[in-house]
Amino acid sequence: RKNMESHFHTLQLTSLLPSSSCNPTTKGKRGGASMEVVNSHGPCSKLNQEGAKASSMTEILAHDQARVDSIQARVTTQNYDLFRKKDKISNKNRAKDSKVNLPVQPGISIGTGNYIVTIGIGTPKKDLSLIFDTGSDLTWTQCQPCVKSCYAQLQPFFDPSSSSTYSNISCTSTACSGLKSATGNNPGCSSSNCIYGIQYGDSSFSLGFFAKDKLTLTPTDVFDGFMFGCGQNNRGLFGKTAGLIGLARDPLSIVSQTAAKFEKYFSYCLPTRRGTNGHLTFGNKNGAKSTIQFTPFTLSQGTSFYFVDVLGISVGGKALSISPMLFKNAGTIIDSGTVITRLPSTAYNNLRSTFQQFMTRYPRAPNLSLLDTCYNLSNYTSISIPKISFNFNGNTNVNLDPNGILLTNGVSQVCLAFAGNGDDDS
Amino acid sequence: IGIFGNVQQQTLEIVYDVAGEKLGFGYGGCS
Repeated sequence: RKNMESHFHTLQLTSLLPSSSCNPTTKGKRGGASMEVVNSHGPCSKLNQEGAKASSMTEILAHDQARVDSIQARVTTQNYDLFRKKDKISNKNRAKDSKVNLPVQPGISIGTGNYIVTIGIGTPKKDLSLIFDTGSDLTWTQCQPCVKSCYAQLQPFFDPSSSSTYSNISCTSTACSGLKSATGNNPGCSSSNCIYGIQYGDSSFSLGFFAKDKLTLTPTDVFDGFMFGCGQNNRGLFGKTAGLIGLARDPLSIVSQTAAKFEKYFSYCLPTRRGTNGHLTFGNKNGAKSTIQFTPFTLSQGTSFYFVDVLGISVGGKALSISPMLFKNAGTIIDSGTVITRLPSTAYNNLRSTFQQFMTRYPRAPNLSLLDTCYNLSNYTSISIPKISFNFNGNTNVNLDPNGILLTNGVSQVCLAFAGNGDDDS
Repeated sequence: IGIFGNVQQQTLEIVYDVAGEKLGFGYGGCS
């Protein structure tokens, strides 16, 4: 019994299912520069209401794979360029690189399993609900007059002419030159105004004026001259959001632009499709909780992604027999925009088979898109599943919430929420 | 590369100390 409690989650199946009602209990109580984060498919998302057609789980997973493919391509391309420049590539890797299929579209896919955060821009401020993305850098929003094209969004478009603090950025400015690294594209110039363009891996894009205006995170956290994209031509998988907030590492990301006050320190909690009370908080005003375990970033890899070192994984208290070198060879990033964790193929196969051994009492169900270990739990109200924990460099062990182990598509199709990459290290 | 996705991040407190070059994990971040 003690073993069961230590290594298994016993839970009501309903705790894994989406809720239809939004009942935040701590809204507004968190200190510091804190904003509410909602799951775009959850009950607290206004973007998920008012007759909007909800994405199916299959659609969400298909878009998720598009995002993962484009992340893989972006990292591979950058490494490929680095190898070419430094000419240090081994013959083994040279052969592998020759097989790389470079993406038709640069950048990463947006995906649709997104989280949303609301910020204010302009004077007076306009609230804008933006996709929350640690995998990209530039913050942008759709702007009037939408010279070329805008997709439908829930809130009114930002109107620069209604903001007394708005200004376009000059083509000759250093900030304009910085768009190359923030977006992957060279900036343009129109009547001395800097033009940005960002294209994502699924062909979604935003193009418009690179501008600056007042950014309001909270009434006491206000930043003059925040640089962002004022989109005049925008299309893609952005749902009904007003754009995107870039939380990656480039000098033009919101993390870098607010560094003077927040010292490049932020934290968040992503709520489940059932839960509420998610947050994005800038700064370390209240001091880090002593219970936080830290693992070092590996930030020298030429992209703005956040790389971490996974050393091992345990399932049901059993450490999987995986060499740490397997993870090290592939590398791992943490990303708020990817839905399902991707593991090196060998690691996933090991995790899957161990998980299945602990779940033999439950009847299987058909695969759900890229998820290949699914169960029909229609006849159960309570289930017991093995705990899964990740061991990161720095002796950091992270036990996943049950919602991080299983993804439900109704009680008849409850799936292990992991997937494998096609290859261990390419 | 492997990717630690947002389903697995749910309910955890995820701390980015970019200047300190470290990532933190805590529990009960949404409560």
